[in-house]
This record gives sequence, C-alpha cells and structure tokens, in this order.
Amino acid sequence: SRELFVSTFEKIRENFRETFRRLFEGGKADIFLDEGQDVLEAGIDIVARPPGKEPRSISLLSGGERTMTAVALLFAIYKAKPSPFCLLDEVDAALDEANVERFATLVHEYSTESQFIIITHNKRTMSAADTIFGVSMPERGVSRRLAVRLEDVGDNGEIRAA
Amino acid sequence: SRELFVSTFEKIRENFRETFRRLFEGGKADIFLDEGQDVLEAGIDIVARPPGKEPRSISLLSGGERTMTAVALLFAIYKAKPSPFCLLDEVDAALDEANVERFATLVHEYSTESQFIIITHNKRTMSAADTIFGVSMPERGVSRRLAVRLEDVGDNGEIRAA
Amino acid sequence: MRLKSLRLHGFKSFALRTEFTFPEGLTCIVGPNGCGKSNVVDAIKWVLGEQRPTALRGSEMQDVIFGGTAARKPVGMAEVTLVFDNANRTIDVDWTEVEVTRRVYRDGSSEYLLNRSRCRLRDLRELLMDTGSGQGAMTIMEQGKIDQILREGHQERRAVFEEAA
Amino acid sequence: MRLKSLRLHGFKSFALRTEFTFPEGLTCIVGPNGCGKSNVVDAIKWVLGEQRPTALRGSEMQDVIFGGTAARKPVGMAEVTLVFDNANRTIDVDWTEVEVTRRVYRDGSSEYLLNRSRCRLRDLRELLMDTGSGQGAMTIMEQGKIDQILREGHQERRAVFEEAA
Ligand SMILES: Nc1ncnc2c1ncn2[C@@H]1O[C@H](COP(=O)(O)OP(=O)(O)OP(=O)(O)O)[C@@H](O)[C@H]1O
Ligand SMILES: Nc1ncnc2c1ncn2[C@@H]1O[C@H](COP(=O)(O)OP(=O)(O)OP(=O)(O)O)[C@@H](O)[C@H]1O
Ligand SMILES: [Mg+2]
Ligand SMILES: [Mg+2]
Repeated sequence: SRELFVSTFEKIRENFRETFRRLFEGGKADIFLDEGQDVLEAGIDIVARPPGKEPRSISLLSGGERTMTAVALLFAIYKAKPSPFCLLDEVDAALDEANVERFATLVHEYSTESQFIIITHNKRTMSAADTIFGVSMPERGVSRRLAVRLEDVGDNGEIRAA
Repeated sequence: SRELFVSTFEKIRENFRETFRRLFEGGKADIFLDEGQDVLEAGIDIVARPPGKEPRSISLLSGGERTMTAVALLFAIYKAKPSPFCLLDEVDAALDEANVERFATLVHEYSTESQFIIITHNKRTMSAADTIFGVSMPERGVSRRLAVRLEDVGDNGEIRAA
Repeated sequence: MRLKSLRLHGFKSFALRTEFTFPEGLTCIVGPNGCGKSNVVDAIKWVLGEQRPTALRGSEMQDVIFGGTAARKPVGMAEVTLVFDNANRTIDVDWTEVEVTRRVYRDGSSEYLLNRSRCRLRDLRELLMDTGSGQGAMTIMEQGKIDQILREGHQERRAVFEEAA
Repeated sequence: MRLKSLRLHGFKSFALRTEFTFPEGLTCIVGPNGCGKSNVVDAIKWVLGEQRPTALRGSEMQDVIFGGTAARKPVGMAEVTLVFDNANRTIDVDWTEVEVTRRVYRDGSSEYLLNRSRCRLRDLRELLMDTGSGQGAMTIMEQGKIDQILREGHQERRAVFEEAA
C-alpha cells in the first residue's frame, strides 16, 4: 500500500542519514524517490558526501567509502525491519583500520538486538566477537570446524595452532 | 592473423598453467578455445583446480581462490607481452596472509623486468616494495603525497606519523 | 527467535557431519582462503529455501553435494539442518525449538523436514515468512557484493526497500 | 622504457601540484580510505588517452577536474604530466625523456602536449601504440574488479587475449 511504503521509506531515510553520519563521523547522505513517477513504482536515488568533501556522484567515491555507504544503507533498511539474524561475509575487505574500528563498534551494538554471523580476516572485527569459529582443511578439500580464541589469531588474521 | 593468435594463445596457456601452480603451490589450471568455432572468433573457457580438490566450475571457487586464479591469468597474459609498467590497485584485498606472501613474492620477481605500482593496505605487500609513497588528506578533500618508510607503517597498514 | 545451531553433512566442502552452535550476539567465522567459510553462508541460505543455484555460486542444485577430493569419493546427498530457539513463539508453532532440514540427492530431488517430519518447501516458506528469516527477508551482505546496492539501477534497488515495507 | 615521474595538478582530489617520482622496481602507494590512491591510477590512465569517463568512475570528462571542498573553491582545469625515460628509444622519437601532458577545461575541451608542444590525441596514441603502454596495452588490475576476467563471457574475455597477440 502507498502509505506503508512511504512511511517505511521515510524511516529508512532517517536511519540512513544517521548511520552514515555515524560511520563517517560526519558528512551527509540521503535517499530520494525518483521524481515524476508514482510512489509505488519510483526508483530510488542515493547521494553521499563524506565529511569535508563536496557532494558528487557516488561513482566517484573510493572503494572504502563505497563500502561504508553501502553498509550504512543496508543497516538503515535492517533497522526499519530488524531480522533476527544477519550474515556478513568479508564486508570489511576494503576498509582501512580506522573504518574497520567504526564498523566493528557499530556491529557490536546491533548484536545486542540480533544475532550476527560475520566472516572476516580482520583481527579488529574478530575482537568484537563473543565467539570465534575457525574453519580449516587439515585434509585438503574437506572442511572442519575448530574453536578459536582471539589469542590464537595472529596480527594478520591467520589462525595459529592453539 | 590466425597463426599469430594461436601461438600467442599457446604461450599464455603455458604461462597460466605455470603461474597458477606457482601461486597455489600445486593444483592445475588451463584455458581452452571454445569448440566448433573458428579460431579467430572462438570464446575462451577457463578451468581451475586448487591442489587436492576436484575440478569444478570456477564459480564455486572461494573469493581468495578467484583472486589468485585471475591474477595467474592476467600475469600469464602479461608475460606473453610484458608491458613496461603494471598498475595493481588493491589486488590483495581478498587474500589471506599465506596467499599475500605468494603474491608479493611473485610480483617482486616480476618487478625486476617491469615497473610495478601497487596500491595496498597490506603490510606484507608493502614490505616487497623498493619505495613506498603515502597519500593522505591533512586538509580534508585535498590529497598530498608523503614519503613513508616501512617502519612508519603499523601492523594493520595504517601510516603512523614518522 | 534466534539461531541455535547449524549442522552440515555432505554440503559443499563439508563432507563430514559438522556442527556450529551459535551463541547470542556476535559470532565470527575465520580461516584461510578456500577453507569453507562462505559455504557456511550458502548452507544457511539454502536450508531456508534458496532455489536459485546461481545464488549459491553453482549452475545446478546438485552442485552443493560434496563432490569428492583427490583422496575422497563424492557422496550422494547433501543435508543441512538449522535449529531455531522459538521460546518467543516468533514462529507460529507449538515447539520451543524448531528444526528445519533440507536434503538434495544426485538426481536433483529435494526433501524438506520440519522437526523431522516431511513437509513441502511452501510449508517452510509460509512458516518463516513473517519471522524476518525467510529467504529474502534476512540481512545478508555477500562477499565482494557489498556495494551492489550502489551499483544497481534505481528500480532494482527498490526491491530491497519493498521487502522491508 | 620506464616511468620517471607523474605530476598532477587539479586532477580529482589533487588540487595542488603533486609529484610522484617512480624508481625502478616495485613502488607501493598506501594511505587511508578515500585519500586519493586510486585517483593516481585514474590519472595515469587518463594522461595516456582514456576517453571513457566511466572508466575513470565519472559520467563526463569534466568530473576529473578538482571540484572543490567545503573549504576550497573548484578549479577550472585538470592537468596531468607523465614523464618517461626513453633511453632505450622504445618510443620512436629522438628524446631520451618523453613528457606527455593532458589538460581538460570546464567547457570539456582537452589539450595534449608532447614535450611541451601541442599535439593531437592520435599523435600520442600512435607514439605509444607499440610501446606496450598505450591505453589498453598496459597491465592494469582495478580495485574490486580483479576477477572480472573470470566473470566475463567467453567472447569478452577474448579481447584481452587479442591485445596480447
Ligand atoms: N560440491 C562441492 N564439493 C566439494 N567442495 C566444494 C563444493 N562446492 C564448493 N566446494 C569448494 O569449497 C571451496 C570454497 O569454499 P568457500 O567459498 O567457503 O571459501 P572461503 O572460506 O569463503 O574462502 P575465502 O576466504 O577465499 O572467501 C572451494 O575450494 C570449492 O572448490
Ligand atoms: N573531481 C574531484 N574533485 C575533488 N575530489 C574528487 C574528485 N573526484 C573524486 N574525488 C574524491 O576522491 C576521493 C576518492 O579517492 P580514491 O578513489 O583515490 O581513494 P582511495 O585512496 O583509492 O581509497 P580506498 O582505499 O578507499 O580505495 C573521493 O572521496 C572523491 O570524492
Ligand atoms: Mg569466502
Ligand atoms: Mg581505491
């Protein structure tokens, strides 16, 4: 229905503005329904401006800035309708350490509301976890699970034998 | 011409088999011209089998395995016709530390033949460099170059003030 | 409603029975390239009803059955079980624990079980539909595709918003 | 033939004259997200003749002109100069150093210079064509797109092979 979509859209929009500002420690982002189309069919446009920079097309953003913007939007949608669990697969791959820090802190907060399962190679992300599972292939081609403690993980994310 | 393409293709194929085996420390990979088509028009198929695993579609490979396979093929093409310089932008993003090690060692060898300019957040990749340039934005939105020594780089790739 | 545990047997690289028990909060899965981490995500998507083999990186559904290694034969069936804690009755059934199982065989035929009795895929889907964990409703950010929502056309992007409405 | 140096002025985030001097061997460029590293790659592609704004992440060529920040005005022109060491006469000209410059203005007009005298884009392209550093011939692996060659159709992939032949 029309009202349901518009009210959900407005909620997501507010979440997005806030989550973006949180992940970028400033800046400004927004989403818009394309003009001239019926609300039930209009496409959705995204603008994002990291702090101190001028607004320009999101295609000109850097790899890490695009990851942070996409994460802000996906979590804005999540917050409008939280799912009981979230699966994140190497979302932090393009992020520098300052951004991983902000990302991990945010996810840690959300994890009190929903269960999070996060695949990562990054030690800072792992340090936000309540539990760490290792997957390895002692026999090639055959996966096994192993318990891993944060102390067993090297600075570069590799699992050292406990 | 027909002979030129076929001989180049065979050279790239041999390079690919060898570079793949080098990056995976084993396994097997190959490229094929699609059957039933003229050599001057046939598409190109790729198969890759990491060591100990069974051959299956390259879509089923993991993120890191796909990076290593793509790098092996792109370098196989490079070796058939070396360009004077190569630009690699965060190629190591999906790689674990063991794979970064093999990648960095390979690139280091090639860098005696061609100039390499590599963008990375990874400290092991940086340690293979003859020179490291930092780029930063002390004034937001305005890039500057700064000289960086390996000792100035934190374990997680961040640049600490010298 | 939350996940309690995931059991894989013969699913992709998990040739052997393997179980993950998920606590509250944040769980990280770590390990070297190619060891099976994303296969765990595929398993969860699959047991919750993913029907497109391409969404699991394959070309047909049988691609998820363990296909053997240089040293071990392929198997004939893949099975994944996901156990939910239903103490809040988020899932509209009388059990405090809900077990969803899916199997696929080499001939392509699939079986679905709800608390160990056979059911149809549509029964599972109806059950999960309003819980936010139906396939399509849960929040998944896939490896290498996080910025897809930025790259998509304005119309494709809308589908994600409509899910939330 | 090798690169000696790269100078950027008004190109994307490089508002100020900035110079990179490249030694032999392996040079790494490092820094935080969004600080300008990939813009350096864009600058090299652009000065060597890249004509598609989308290949530089923009929608029109003027997108590469420094567009200002909250604290600094936009500028009217972007300029990039790439200096080659030509001691081996790989480039078929009589100079031991070859300087290629490209400029673009707000009205979209472009200028090309070869050792500081005006030339046309096609002169540059012909000059660089057999050196392996013509745009399309050099080895570039782009951020987030490394596995594109695996994802491409069999026919699109062929183009890369034909370049090498
Ligand atoms: N049906 C199957 N049988 C056996 N092995 C399979 C099957 N399908 C996929 N695999 C294997 O699973 C591996 C991929 O696992 P996965 O994608 O989970 O890796 P990963 O841990 O996520 O690695 P990365 O860190 O590189 O992303 C591949 O090597 C692939 O060959
Ligand atoms: N015309 C322009 N004027 C000013 N700034 C620009 C212009 N075009 C792009 N930028 C800015 O350049 C930044 C992107 O730089 P770049 O892609 O080089 O980052 P990066 O160092 O590669 O980061 P990452 O590690 O995240 O990939 C963006 O913040 C973008 O706003
Ligand atoms: Mg993976
Ligand atoms: Mg970049």
